[in-house]
Amino acid sequence: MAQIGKTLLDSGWLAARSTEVNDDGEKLTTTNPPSLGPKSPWMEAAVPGTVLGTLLKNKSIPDPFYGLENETITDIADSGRDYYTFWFSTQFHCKRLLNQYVHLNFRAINYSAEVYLNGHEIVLPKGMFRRHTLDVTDILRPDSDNLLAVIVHPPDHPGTIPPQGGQGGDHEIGKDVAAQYVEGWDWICPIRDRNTGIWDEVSISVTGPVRIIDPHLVSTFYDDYERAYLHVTAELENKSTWNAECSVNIQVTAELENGVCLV
Amino acid sequence: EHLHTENVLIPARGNIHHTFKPLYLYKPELWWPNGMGKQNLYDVLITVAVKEFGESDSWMQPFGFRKIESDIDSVTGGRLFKINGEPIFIRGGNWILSDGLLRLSKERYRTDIKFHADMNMNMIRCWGGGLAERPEFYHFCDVYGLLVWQEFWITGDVDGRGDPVSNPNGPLDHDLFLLCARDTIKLLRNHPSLALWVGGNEQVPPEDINEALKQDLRLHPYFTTQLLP
Repeated sequence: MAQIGKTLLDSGWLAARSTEVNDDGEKLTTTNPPSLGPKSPWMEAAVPGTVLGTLLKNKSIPDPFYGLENETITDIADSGRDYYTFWFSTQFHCKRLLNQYVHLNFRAINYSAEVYLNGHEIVLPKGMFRRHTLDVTDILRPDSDNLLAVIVHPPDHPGTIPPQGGQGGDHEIGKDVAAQYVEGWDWICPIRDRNTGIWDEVSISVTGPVRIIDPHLVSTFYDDYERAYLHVTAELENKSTWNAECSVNIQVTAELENGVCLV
Repeated sequence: EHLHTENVLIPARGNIHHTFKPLYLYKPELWWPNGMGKQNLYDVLITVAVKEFGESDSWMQPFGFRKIESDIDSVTGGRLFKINGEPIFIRGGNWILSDGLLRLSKERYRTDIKFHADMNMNMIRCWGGGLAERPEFYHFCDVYGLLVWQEFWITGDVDGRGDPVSNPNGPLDHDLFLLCARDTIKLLRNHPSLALWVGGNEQVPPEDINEALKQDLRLHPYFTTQLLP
């Protein structure tokens, strides 16, 4: 039975350069899942992380922060975006109960992606600083591993680093909603893949019919901070096809010294 | 007195925004920045149980009771900060990011942020050319009392004041910028250490973005009313 709550997907990831993988996402997540091997383009991946982070983990590139090693790593401006468009793939098990719902969450991806789960495709919109929450309840396999593959595309405007360098290179990256330091600055060399990748946590969350979304907590004070109020607003979503009668509970606990709790 | 339950009815396949009755606390232990007092944190736990199903979801956030105010001082033109009504002398550090390849980890965040606290700092400024920092970064700022000045993704060099002058109107897709900003605000807004959102580094965002951000980030009128007991 799937426990209600969040589970991180932060192990068992593989990655491959998109130009070296012949299968599409549907095959990768049904008949021909990725596997390691001497002739396989797949390698162990660092997720959360970026393409360069994975290549460095596999010693496919030198560490860009040592000496002039960064000069030996191909810049995306010279290689083209496909060179740093990568597949990331993993498997996970999730046996949900009746009236339980499962969401796949990406807390941040740079810059856009298509997600394939058990042969189903879901397109993720652009933007480095946004979360993606996908209802995957109906496409999960209850009795076997679920196959997940994500193809991640670099920023639309990776730019070109002028010979003289400079703050933000040719500034093309500013056309996208992404971190701008990646074209190089006075304190850092250009990042060759412009930080393309699944750079923040991936998780699976299991809930019942009703789930809590983005609560907002605000405190206000009166009488010289003697009187305080905690204001809480939350979005509640009912995934089921029937009206849900709910009781919602707030508990404020102060953790005192030595693990004693005041409720 | 810190336990509160309310009943709600949510239509099939529906969403509701539910605002709870304000929870009253008498003399809560306040959250203070490094060097001004303790960083008292309460665990706020929200659970929802559905009739004939049981517990359906839960959400927990370490929360600090504090009031942060800041205004531009008419004499010096500088920004004056007050925490829980007390003025504070800001001793801040510049922050770009943990690692150029985004190899981010809790351990690294804890070490870096505790280092800032040990250096007797009480604010960290997240530069606009870097990241909207992650919840783990903010969690350790909550724990060690580092206020956070968080910039959005605009820099003078790249957006209109660099050489060559480029992107005078910022990114191509303003709606995407605002969508990312709003989602980032929702991700980070409950951390007591979050002290100030700033449009960008050495540059004001394009007019439409700046106005929308100011509108989105103003203190909701609901919280400016005096609540009578």
